[in-house]
Amino acid sequence: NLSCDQNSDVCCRKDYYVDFRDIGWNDWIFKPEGYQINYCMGECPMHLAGTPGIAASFHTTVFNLVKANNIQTAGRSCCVPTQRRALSLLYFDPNSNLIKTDIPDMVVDACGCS
Amino acid sequence: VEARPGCPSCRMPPLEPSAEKAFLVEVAKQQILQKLNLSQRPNITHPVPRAAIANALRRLHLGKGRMDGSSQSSEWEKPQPDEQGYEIISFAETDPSGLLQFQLTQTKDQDMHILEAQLWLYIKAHRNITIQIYLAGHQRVPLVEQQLGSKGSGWHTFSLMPAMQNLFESKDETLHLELQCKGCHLNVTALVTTTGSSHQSFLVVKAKLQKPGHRITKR
Repeated sequence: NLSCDQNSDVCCRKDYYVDFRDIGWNDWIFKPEGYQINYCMGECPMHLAGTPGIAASFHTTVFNLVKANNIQTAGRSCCVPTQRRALSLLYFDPNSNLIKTDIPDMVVDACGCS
Repeated sequence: VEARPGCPSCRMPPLEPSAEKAFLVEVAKQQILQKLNLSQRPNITHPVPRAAIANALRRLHLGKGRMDGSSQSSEWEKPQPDEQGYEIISFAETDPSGLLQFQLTQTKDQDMHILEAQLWLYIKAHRNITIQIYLAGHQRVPLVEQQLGSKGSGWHTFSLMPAMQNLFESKDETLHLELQCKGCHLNVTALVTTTGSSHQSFLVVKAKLQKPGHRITKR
């Protein structure tokens, strides 16, 4: 799992944080104070296909055979999230009730090549 | 090796930092509103006193998992992956007749399955009293009767199940509770703190939202 930096184009995780105070949302979102809206970007050349993304699945076997035999495939390998976690929110609804919920798969923790 | 401008995977031209920020802020807003089934950000017209919020959260945190007041830890049923779990804290407003009014928010096209519902009341020092709680309305429905004995001021919890499940099913958004007190010398409203105080009464509902199309597997 790479964090993006200026020097490489390889598939990586780009970190970005939105502070609720900056966008005027801190009056109705009680906790947390912001949202880590990371996303994935970068190249996935063939030799990176399947790393670390679907390493634990049967696709890996197929991809390894494809690579080992230099079979040209029509598909492309993309830079996608491989690990995500929930965003726990404590917020006020329109009737000023305080609601606590976990929204699944909202924060990207790791990226990889499919 | 040479510097390549733009997004390496989608060939978009590079965004100005301010444009990137505006774009990501907009995406973040849309994502959060969509996941909370909200069409726009709520406007808070009746802010609850911070002290009341802090007290309620502290009570719930101290009693983590203790919902019916008697068992020490009854972790609520973890929602299934395709169900979203909610914990709703609704603060009471006391109307002039002494009724506790709760304004719940219902989503029309989704069913809330209520797991637990508990009323928290901060009751001043008392001696040998029994609290009775009714669902107010043209049909006055008894909900719970609980003997409190003799104690100093403090929080007490009253379970409101299964009435709360019926209320959510009726999609009624306003809940009025009537308190009665056996053994009290004063009116019960003098015993329970009112709106705006740091010991404001509150209702905690633990629920899970069943997504449309949710299949209940027959065992």
